[in-house]
Amino acid sequence: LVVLRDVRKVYRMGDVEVQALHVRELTIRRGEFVAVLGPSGSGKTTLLNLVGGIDAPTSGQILFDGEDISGFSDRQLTLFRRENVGFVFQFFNLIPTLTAEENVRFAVDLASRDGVPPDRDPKALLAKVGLADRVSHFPKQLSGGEQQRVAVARALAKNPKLILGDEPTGNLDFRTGKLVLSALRDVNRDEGAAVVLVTHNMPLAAIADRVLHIRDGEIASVEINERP
Amino acid sequence: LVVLRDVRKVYRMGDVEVQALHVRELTIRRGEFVAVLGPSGSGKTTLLNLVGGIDAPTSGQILFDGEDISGFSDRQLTLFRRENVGFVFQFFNLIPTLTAEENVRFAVDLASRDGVPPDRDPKALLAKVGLADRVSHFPKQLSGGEQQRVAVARALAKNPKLILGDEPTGNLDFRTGKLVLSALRDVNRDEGAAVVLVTHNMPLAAIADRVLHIRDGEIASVEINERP
Ligand SMILES: Nc1ncnc2c1ncn2[C@@H]1O[C@H](COP(=O)(O)OP(=O)(O)OP(=O)(O)O)[C@@H](O)[C@H]1O
Ligand SMILES: Nc1ncnc2c1ncn2[C@@H]1O[C@H](COP(=O)(O)OP(=O)(O)OP(=O)(O)O)[C@@H](O)[C@H]1O
Ligand SMILES: [Mg+2]
Ligand SMILES: [Mg+2]
Repeated sequence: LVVLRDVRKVYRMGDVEVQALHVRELTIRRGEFVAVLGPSGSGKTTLLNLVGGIDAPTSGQILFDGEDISGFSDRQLTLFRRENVGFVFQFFNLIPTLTAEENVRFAVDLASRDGVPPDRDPKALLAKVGLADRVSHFPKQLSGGEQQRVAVARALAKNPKLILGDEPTGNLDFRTGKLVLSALRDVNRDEGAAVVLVTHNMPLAAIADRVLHIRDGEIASVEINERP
Repeated sequence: LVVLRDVRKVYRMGDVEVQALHVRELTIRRGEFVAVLGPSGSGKTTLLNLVGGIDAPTSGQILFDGEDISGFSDRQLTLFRRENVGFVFQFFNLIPTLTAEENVRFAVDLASRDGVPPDRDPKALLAKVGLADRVSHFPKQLSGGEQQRVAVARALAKNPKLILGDEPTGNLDFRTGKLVLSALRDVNRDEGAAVVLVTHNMPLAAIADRVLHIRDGEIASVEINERP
């Protein structure tokens, strides 16, 4: 589904260069569940942003469904993402003037010209992550972990080919985190969505097909999980 | 140091009432290290905001060093906090137009009319949380976990009587989280600061003197940790 070839992301600050990421070769298969682990500052968000077309690489090639998106303009990237990617951002990016339900519905409407399956009901998605009685709250009336879960529901709402989660359980206790885990696992198994999750949460990494260990902007090792 | 008596926080949304918190009795002793655990939405941030004077209770009494702060105006609360409380917010609240070092220095300057011990050097504090080579980055040039660590350094910088951390390792891997843990432990042991941490991180809870378990806005149970 996604192929990265000799991709680099370099940030320039005056005459200082930060080599945030260098990936020689990475393939994410359709329907695969990948976990990304690594220390703070190692380049995980940078990797996710490139895979999901939030950002463009400094050099190298990124193919999505065979199409090269590494040279896309901002406008092209926006349309590409709207069609194909559900993103749970590290800091959520909810729309403050919309309720939880409206935030999710907004994503459904954007995707719905493809025909929306009935279970993409915003209320049902919010209930799945334990927020049935918070649907009319605005983001500033929600706890940190509740906002995070609205962001998860929104990413799932458009039933995309690829779901990217940047530490989607970072603000959640163990049991609430498991609700999110099952929601992600279901969309992977039932809808065939590829899922790439950055996480510090070991039980989440354990359900992945493959675990990428990132260090200092490079993929240091890859672990394959044997299915029971 | 801090006493809460029959404190309630109720949010009203139209004709719906959210009973976010009800604490009958809570005392936080000088120099004590307290961990607060509980599910997402259970009232932890609400509790921290009341203890630290970020927010005022709907009813009840809050005493800090014997002084009743529950009736303070916003202005009084701001001055009170500046003097007494170092806060690591769930979403950091860094100043976007200041670098990491300047964000920390800003807090030091606000507190320094009390006389600043030489080790409140912003660079030294940032180095303590592993950010020695990120001191000149602006918040948007930092990873999520790096921003979180700047927020930790800033809270420690003013050497306050009380440090409040709202999931201060939520965006950190295990090893980077341990840097933050030692920094908090040091300020508790060496400077005698009381520390109250909301956390989902069990090793952090293990080093506390006392662990409060919150559920549905109430303190469901209290665990005392025996010192080795
Ligand atoms: N302004 C508000 N209006 C209405 N309800 C609110 C408001 N702020 C918070 N709440 C509700 O109060 C409850 C407690 O919120 P709080 O932020 O203290 O939870 P928390 O324990 O910190 O959760 P988390 O672990 O997810 O950060 C939540 O259920 C939340 O929906
Ligand atoms: N705009 C920028 N300018 C300069 N350096 C940057 C910029 N954005 C990120 N960086 C640096 O690039 C590195 C990788 O950042 P990234 O956000 O990918 O890390 P991460 O693995 O997601 O970390 P965390 O787990 O803390 O979220 C970090 O060291 C960061 O300081
Ligand atoms: Mg990140
Ligand atoms: Mg909270």
